[in-house]
Amino acid sequence: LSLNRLELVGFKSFCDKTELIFSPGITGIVGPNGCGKSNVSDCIAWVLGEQSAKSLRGEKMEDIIFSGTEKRGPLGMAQVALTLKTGLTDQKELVVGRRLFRDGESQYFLNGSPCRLRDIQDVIFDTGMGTKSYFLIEQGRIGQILQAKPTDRRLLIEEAA
Amino acid sequence: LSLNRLELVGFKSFCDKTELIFSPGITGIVGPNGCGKSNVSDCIAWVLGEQSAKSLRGEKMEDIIFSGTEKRGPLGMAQVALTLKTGLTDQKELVVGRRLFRDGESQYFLNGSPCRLRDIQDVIFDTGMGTKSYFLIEQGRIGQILQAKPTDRRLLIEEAA
Amino acid sequence: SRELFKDAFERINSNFGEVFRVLFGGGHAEMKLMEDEDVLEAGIEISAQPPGKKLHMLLALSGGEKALTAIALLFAIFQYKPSPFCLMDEVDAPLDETNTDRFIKLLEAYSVRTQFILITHNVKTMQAASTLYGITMQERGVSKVVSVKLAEAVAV
Amino acid sequence: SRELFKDAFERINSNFGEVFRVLFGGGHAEMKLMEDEDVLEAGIEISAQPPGKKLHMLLALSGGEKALTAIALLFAIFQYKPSPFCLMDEVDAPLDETNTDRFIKLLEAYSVRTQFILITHNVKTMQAASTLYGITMQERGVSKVVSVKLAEAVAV
Ligand SMILES: Nc1ncnc2c1ncn2[C@@H]1O[C@H](COP(=O)(O)OP(=O)(O)OP(=O)(O)O)[C@@H](O)[C@H]1O
Ligand SMILES: Nc1ncnc2c1ncn2[C@@H]1O[C@H](COP(=O)(O)OP(=O)(O)OP(=O)(O)O)[C@@H](O)[C@H]1O
Ligand SMILES: [Mg+2]
Ligand SMILES: [Mg+2]
Repeated sequence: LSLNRLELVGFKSFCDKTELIFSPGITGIVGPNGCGKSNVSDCIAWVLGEQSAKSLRGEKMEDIIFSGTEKRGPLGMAQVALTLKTGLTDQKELVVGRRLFRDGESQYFLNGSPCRLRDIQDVIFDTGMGTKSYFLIEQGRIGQILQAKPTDRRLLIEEAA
Repeated sequence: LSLNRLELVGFKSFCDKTELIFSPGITGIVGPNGCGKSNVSDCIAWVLGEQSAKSLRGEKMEDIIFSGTEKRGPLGMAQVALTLKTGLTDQKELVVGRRLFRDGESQYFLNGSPCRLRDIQDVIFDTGMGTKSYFLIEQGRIGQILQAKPTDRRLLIEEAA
Repeated sequence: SRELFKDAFERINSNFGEVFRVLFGGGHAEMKLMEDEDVLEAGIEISAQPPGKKLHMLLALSGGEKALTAIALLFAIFQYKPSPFCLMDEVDAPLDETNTDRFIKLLEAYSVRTQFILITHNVKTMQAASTLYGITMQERGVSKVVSVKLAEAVAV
Repeated sequence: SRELFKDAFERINSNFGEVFRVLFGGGHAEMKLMEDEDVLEAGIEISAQPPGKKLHMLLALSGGEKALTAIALLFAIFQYKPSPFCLMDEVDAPLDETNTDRFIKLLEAYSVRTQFILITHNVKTMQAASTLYGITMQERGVSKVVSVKLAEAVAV
């Protein structure tokens, strides 16, 4: 399994349609303070099913929709699609999608057709990605793994077993 | 008021007698990971009366006494003296001292003669230094000022009033 | 004491807005006393809006923006009542180059009334120091202080 | 499942010791199951001892030592069961030059089986990336992605 492409529009500070292509090895993301780097990490957590607004640095889930600037009005929707390559020789494509409207209506997609959150969670499980704490280290959180309670650390090992 | 000199022995990783002279303006402290920079900050907090072992990154107060290395045995005592210059033209010297033995016995000093913790706290109050959160920003804590509860933030302002 | 607090609050608040604009090159920041409470008890809300952006909750600010906002508040308090000295342990770690430069300029301006002790890995911050101490552990586990020239410190 | 857990625990634990020694250039680290509990419930204690130092509580480790120990544990788990991808947001911020170099070497070794996405301000880490994206806010408050060459990124 590998990450292939991330497409986002209306997600936090990414007002316009944006695309990131990932290649094998190491991809770097750089830029000044406040430019939107950690928003990319929030975006990947969200499309893979994150349910807690607080862990996306908001109060309610609508806070992830572009809320406007001095010059632009707020948008009514945020949409993200993550393309993964799966299978032994990475020839099968799997596109995980999520959309949220300002009125709270939320939709999930698999290869373009609507599905439930459960379906996304099952797919992630099958690919061997494990839980978020395993593949997504948020800003300032690297020390948390050590500070976690002994039973929480256990979850990390159980996850791998 | 200004900081003039810090002398420490047996405090955390500073096994041998060590001295730092401070001058007006900006003093930088640099060095590799784990070499003892934040231990200097703990040392200043301690000599000025810090009572919580946990905020000095230990379990009990004796954890601040040099505990030995592969080649050196542990010490039985830690001692620190901080020389401040006070008065209008900085001509009066004030030396604040603290000593801790492994058996738990703890002593405070002002200009060389034994005193109580209360005396140290009074002196600090008179010099206008305020509480620790005002003059000592620990590693990783700069964001905490914003994350503190609204009533705790109030303390910071009250302190200044 | 109610008068004293209100006066301190107002002046620190106006300093906060000023210092924030200097550090962010614009924008707006302020403290608010929580409405429903008595002045002597009320907690303090903080709002910070970087230039050109909409106002979000503090939680939505980036790592660097949060650090810079907290620095602005600290210096706002120092402007009202300078602390004789202040030790800062790697407060510049989350800052990019531009914000590090702005932070250093501010530090230099305040270092007339306050003595600063800065623990840092950042070369730019080292260059702003008038005295530089290196701490080494040539003997493993034992810290020693050496006075360094800038060129040596940068090599660490 | 008791057997499965015990096997995972043993193998990850031996990896943890190995990776720790690589990152710290020696020393010793291990996980322990809390004795008094049943294997299926027991929490995990971690002990980490940098080379040449006495064993202290995790709390007494320095900021950089803690980050490096956590990275060692993460890679120990990846060695047992590689994650297809991993995003790390400024994990290199507390590290000095030497430890950043060791972290990057480790990253390069593991990037054969795991795709890494690294958010960083550190030039050395940027240099290790095969693809580099810059995020800018030329229009204030609106993020845009540009693909950058290393020379441009360093200037940020
Ligand atoms: N819903 C939203 N609409 C518009 N902008 C948003 C939204 N949510 C967050 N933001 C903006 O995103 C910015 C934070 O971005 P982010 O945390 O990604 O920065 P960063 O590049 O990680 O910076 P740093 O290097 O300081 O960590 C904030 O300034 C905030 O105003
Ligand atoms: N009582 C003690 N006796 C001996 N060594 C101690 C004692 N307490 C702490 N130490 C050592 O001090 C070290 C931590 O030092 P410190 O936190 O000052 O590092 P630092 O220079 O701030 O590093 P960083 O740049 O990573 O933040 C630990 O490795 C620990 O072993
Ligand atoms: Mg960030
Ligand atoms: Mg430190």
